[in-house]
Amino acid sequence: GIEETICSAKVRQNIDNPSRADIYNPHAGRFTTVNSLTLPILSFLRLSAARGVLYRDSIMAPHWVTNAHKVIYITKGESRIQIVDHRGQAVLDDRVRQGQVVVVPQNYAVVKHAETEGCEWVEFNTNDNAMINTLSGRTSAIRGLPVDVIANSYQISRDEARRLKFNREETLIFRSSGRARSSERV
Amino acid sequence: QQQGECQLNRLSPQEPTTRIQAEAGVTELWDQNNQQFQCAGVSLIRHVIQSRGMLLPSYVNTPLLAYVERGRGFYGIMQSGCPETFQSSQQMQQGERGAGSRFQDRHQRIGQFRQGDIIAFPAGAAHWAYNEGNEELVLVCLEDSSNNANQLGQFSRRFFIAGNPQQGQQQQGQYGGKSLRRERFESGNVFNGFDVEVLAEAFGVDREIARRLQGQDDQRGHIVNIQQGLRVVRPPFSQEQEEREERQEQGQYGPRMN
Repeated sequence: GIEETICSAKVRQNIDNPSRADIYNPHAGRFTTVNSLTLPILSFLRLSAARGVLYRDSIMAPHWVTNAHKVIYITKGESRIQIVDHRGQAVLDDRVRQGQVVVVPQNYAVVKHAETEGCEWVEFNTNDNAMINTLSGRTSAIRGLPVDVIANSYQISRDEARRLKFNREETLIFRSSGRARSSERV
Repeated sequence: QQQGECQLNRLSPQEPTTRIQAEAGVTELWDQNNQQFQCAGVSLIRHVIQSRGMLLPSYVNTPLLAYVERGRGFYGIMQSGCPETFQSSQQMQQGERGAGSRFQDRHQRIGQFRQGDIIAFPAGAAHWAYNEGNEELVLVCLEDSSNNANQLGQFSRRFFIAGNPQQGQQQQGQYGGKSLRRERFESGNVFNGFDVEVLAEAFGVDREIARRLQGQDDQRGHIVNIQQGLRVVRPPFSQEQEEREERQEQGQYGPRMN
């Protein structure tokens, strides 16, 4: 019947509402996604989106998107964003402000650091179910590695490897100690 | 593929055109600029890993199928968010025998492979491999650049998350010239491009350990030697091995208490 056609398909979902957050850290911010699982019509578009909020002195874990390019549009505040390519070169290391857009190509590693003020953004992904792989934190690729692999990969002791692996219990949004503020390390 | 790339009047057998030497092995690359590979939308590489050699963790923007031509070992594929289901428990584990120290770890699943196996690596999933046999491990890998999981252009690119691959020795075949493919092994790892302070914050460690993540002083290349062998938590390699270990344990503790 008509209820199952595109004519009646749900095409709208709000992602600003904090209560819809998928990832939430009361001290650092939140991250909300909308994809084809939560808004089925996106599977036709093969697109998805997400909304991020970082409080002052907070970091979004270094990560890469395995299956999509990402376009980030800053809606409030600013954040230092670093993007690294497969050669280990920082192809972007900048403070991105409200109203500016940044493209993060698929698989490029990216980290966001809201330093002196918070930052809010919306991001669009070229896949209806964009998948993030983090490099640090409880659900990260590094956490998934055996201690020995880490110790031998980075030529560090097992104890140091354990610290790399387990020191961060959060998953995606971290509180930072402010020590990393680049604006103050000049 | 560009339509023109499939105007193949003649086909010819292809040899690898580039060798990237590293501490414990070599990777040979077929040049994906070649029309035949362009037409098929794939690229081919062959890793030859010496005994106790480990291919450092990396991920590629294309799905990858690897065939184990020779040798055996084990590998890990990190899917972010998957649970660490391989975990050493409080009782003694195989890793502790003879080592005298308490081996504690938990990590994602470890797979084992042997000659004749095909292993599938999803696009963008970080993976590593280790040769635990006594002979060379030879992995022939096809990267499907034209797969729609790849949105990064027509070449596959390898992102290392450890080591300093640019230390490998490159030898160029008859094709000459710089190709994007070779760039994959002439580069640092992804941490290299991040600010050390931010890394230290992101991992909650001190600056020195964060600096080691970047691997700038690492001279070993992308396949490293692990002289003392790699200790991980994993099930026995085969049925016989499991029975042998069980017998050993019974010998050590008497009949297995239920």
